[in-house]
Amino acid sequence: LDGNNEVPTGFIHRRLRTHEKREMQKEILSILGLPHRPRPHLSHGKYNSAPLFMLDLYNTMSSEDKSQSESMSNGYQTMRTTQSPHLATYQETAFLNDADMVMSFVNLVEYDRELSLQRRHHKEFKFNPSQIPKSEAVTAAGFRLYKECVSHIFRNDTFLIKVYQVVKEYPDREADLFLLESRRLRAAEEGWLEFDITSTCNLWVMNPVHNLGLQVSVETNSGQSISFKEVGLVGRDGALEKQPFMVAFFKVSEVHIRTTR
Amino acid sequence: STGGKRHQHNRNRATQPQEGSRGPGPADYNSSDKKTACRRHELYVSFREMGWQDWIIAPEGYAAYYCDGECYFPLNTYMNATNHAIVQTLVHLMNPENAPKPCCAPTKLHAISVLYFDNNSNVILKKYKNMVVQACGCH
Repeated sequence: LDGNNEVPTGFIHRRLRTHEKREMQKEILSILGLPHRPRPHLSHGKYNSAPLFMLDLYNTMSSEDKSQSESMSNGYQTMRTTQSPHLATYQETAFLNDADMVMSFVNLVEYDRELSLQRRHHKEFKFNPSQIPKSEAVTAAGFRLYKECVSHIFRNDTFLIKVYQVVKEYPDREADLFLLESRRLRAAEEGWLEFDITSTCNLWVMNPVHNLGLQVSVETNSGQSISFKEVGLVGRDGALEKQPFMVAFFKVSEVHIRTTR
Repeated sequence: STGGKRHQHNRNRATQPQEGSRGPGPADYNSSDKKTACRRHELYVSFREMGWQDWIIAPEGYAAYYCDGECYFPLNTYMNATNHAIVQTLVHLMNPENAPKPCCAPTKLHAISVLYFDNNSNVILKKYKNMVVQACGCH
């Protein structure tokens, strides 16, 4: 381990026993602020959209750290130059600079119910940010959807996409919705769409009982409801690297104190 | 100040650092001491070797480094040392039984970012401060 291939004086150099290795792992986990090693349930060998997006953020952060330490020694200011297909906006990289933690959330809606009671096309999305410690404040949150180019529709056609926060649900009638954003899309448009859901995410973190998810619907110019697939929006049945997800940026407001062991 | 006779006694010893002290004085410092002098050593923490590839996405590990070595007098000839470390060394020379030498410890630390899955397959990117030793010195 020593750069000069010498074992320094007083340094114990030997292979660790199994229980020592376990103790070592426990200590490293404690440094990372984790009570035990996570056991994610990854059904696919390949990373889907959220890990890919997060990996881009990681690479941006790492290259920035590297160039910053280089510029510190050179005495020059550095500029961010990372260009990535997953990393969407300049705004996101600005949030990243300010964040202590970034987290992506998988969509928890198992079965798509595409038609409402009134035969209106819509998609439901649910994320669970309730396990975030109270010391972490949400500085920004976004809902990300991928749109593919649709060639079977006239290329200059436009659609209106509406993202709602579900406020109240009823068994026998339509849910109460709060419109978060509406945006006009071109049929030929392709790429990630990002919707700001910062205030909604804050509400979900503070009061998880209010977390009834999001609803997204699309209308034609004439106001007719149209399905996700027809306009090229990718849902959970689409390609892995284009799956919708939520991302939130956090700032730590308290000093992390390690628990006594 | 420790006052009285003891103070006088210590001051006498301070003028003759070699006497009764375990560490070498300025005249004793030579190239062979460089090997044991306080400096940064390489230490790589491998997440891969811990078998954590299934939940840590990046990095595979990181160069944490560590500080090790002796703090010899005069400290400021070859490394970073706090002003008080020099005082601590003098006190140690005067009273080696009771006062320890300054510690060889990190003077500059950097952060790393870790990207990992949680139990729910959500992905977390977290910045951890003070994880990588940039420089060592005497405290």
